[in-house]
Amino acid sequence: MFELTMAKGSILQGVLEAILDLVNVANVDCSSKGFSLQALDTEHVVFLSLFFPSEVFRSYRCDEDCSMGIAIADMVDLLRASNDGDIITIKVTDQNFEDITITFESPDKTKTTDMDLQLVDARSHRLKISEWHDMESEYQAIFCMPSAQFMLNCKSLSVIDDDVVIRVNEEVISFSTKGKSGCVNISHVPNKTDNPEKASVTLTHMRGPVSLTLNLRYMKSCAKVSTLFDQVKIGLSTKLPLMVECKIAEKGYIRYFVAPKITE
Amino acid sequence: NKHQADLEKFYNNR
Repeated sequence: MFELTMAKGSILQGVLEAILDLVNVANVDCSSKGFSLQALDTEHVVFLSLFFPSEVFRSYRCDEDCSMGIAIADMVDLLRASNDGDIITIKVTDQNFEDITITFESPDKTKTTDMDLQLVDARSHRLKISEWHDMESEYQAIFCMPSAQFMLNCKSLSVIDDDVVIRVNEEVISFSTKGKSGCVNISHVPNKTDNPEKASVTLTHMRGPVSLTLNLRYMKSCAKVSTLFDQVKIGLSTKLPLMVECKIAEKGYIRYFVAPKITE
Repeated sequence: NKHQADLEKFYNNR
């Protein structure tokens, strides 16, 4: 059996809302330590991988490792029907591995709403990329910045054009774009430390200058999720997709892998 | 002239 409970408006609900513009269906792997979710956007530009550790929930139970496909958009629609203060339970029993049961319980426990959501096939949403994020050394540059700043950069640039060029070297981290109506260049002078301060831009890893061109539509999606957290970590390499990561509690994470634009 | 890379192809071409 798999069962978790959370309060309405918890971080899981926030994340599911924020990934909706990219993801319809996701594959979820559950274990006693927590659950991971992988999803690929329909255009194959972004791969999303997240791990929610069990300790971020009010209660969490998973008797046996299991894997299920979930229609995220439908699930979010159901979760939106909950009321303030409700306790939300998500449950899958071994007897019925076709549905996921979602229950809302009102704070005074006088009202309970049960809903069943059918599980779907999401095997195509797996990608064997788990090794990427274990290879920090493969990224040419990794920096951290306040997620609100990251969102602001993406928004400011998207006024001018659809693409952003992110350049990183020892001295400067820049976000720039050039369009028909003009150009924008936002430069940050980074701190260099292993312990990034929450309010500053920090270069944590640097093996050489690197620049990547990315579609701002996808970057804005990453930024949307990141604003649920204080800081965002961004890894660049010419040989790997861009990585955007936020930490969920001690051991959890949400990572976006974004394919860059390339010159053909 | 930049074109959007496909994530799977990008990964396979590493």
